[in-house]
Amino acid sequence: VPKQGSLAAFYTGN
Amino acid sequence: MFELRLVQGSLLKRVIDAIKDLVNDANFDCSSTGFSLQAMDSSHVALVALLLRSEGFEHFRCDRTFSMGMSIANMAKMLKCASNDDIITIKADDGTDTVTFMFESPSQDKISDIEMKLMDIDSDHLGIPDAEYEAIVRMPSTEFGSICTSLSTIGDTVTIAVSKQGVTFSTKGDIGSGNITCRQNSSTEKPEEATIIEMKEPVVLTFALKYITTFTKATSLSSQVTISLSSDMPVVVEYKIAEMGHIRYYLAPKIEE
Repeated sequence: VPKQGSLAAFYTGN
Repeated sequence: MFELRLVQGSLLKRVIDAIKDLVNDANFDCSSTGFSLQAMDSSHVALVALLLRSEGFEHFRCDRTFSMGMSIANMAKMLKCASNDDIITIKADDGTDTVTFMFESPSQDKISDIEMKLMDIDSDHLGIPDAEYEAIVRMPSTEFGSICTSLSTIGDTVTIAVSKQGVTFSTKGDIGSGNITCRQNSSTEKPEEATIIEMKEPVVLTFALKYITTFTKATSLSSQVTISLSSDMPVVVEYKIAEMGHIRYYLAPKIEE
């Protein structure tokens, strides 16, 4: 089953 | 002092309807540029970014940049007091913990003043760089909405595959599977009915339908939707808001383990 990715893994916080 | 006036008040009602199923509370950022928001859903999987530019308002005054924390559900409740053809004015003063919504009927014979409490909200702002996407699909927003609704009755995820042949949305569930292909169609006389695919590379990505169908709550804001895709990157689903800005949704893909 594919796992749901999180947005924070792609974009950095500021 | 912050004050904005929007003659087409129903637009704000539709914007809030397009956000309320995804986000509970959000900081609205007010600056001379306009009225904007960036907020993630509680599971940090999806993000919504709204921009309403100051030029799009009949009146826009913002003396200094600040944020107003609001419960989206409460805002939707307050906006229920406005009729669709009402003119909406939003006002807030420095240092107060309330925001005022004024709804005026077009004939000016009914004026409602609604005060709502503001909230302190800790929110993580994500820096989203401008990116080149491998495939960009523009299609009628109603078409995209009906595809998502149809597929969500069969499965929980949608696989979006863009190739030279077109864009295919497919799903699989316990009862069976389904796929819907839309081919490029730019010959139509009505631009709002066109499907246009710009592809540098074929892309195949899988997303949770639960979130994608929530994004289609913005359908009434724009006749066209733009879906931007790159391998292993979040999808961007954008609805342009005529003369004013946009609402963009970002969703991280499902990743094979």
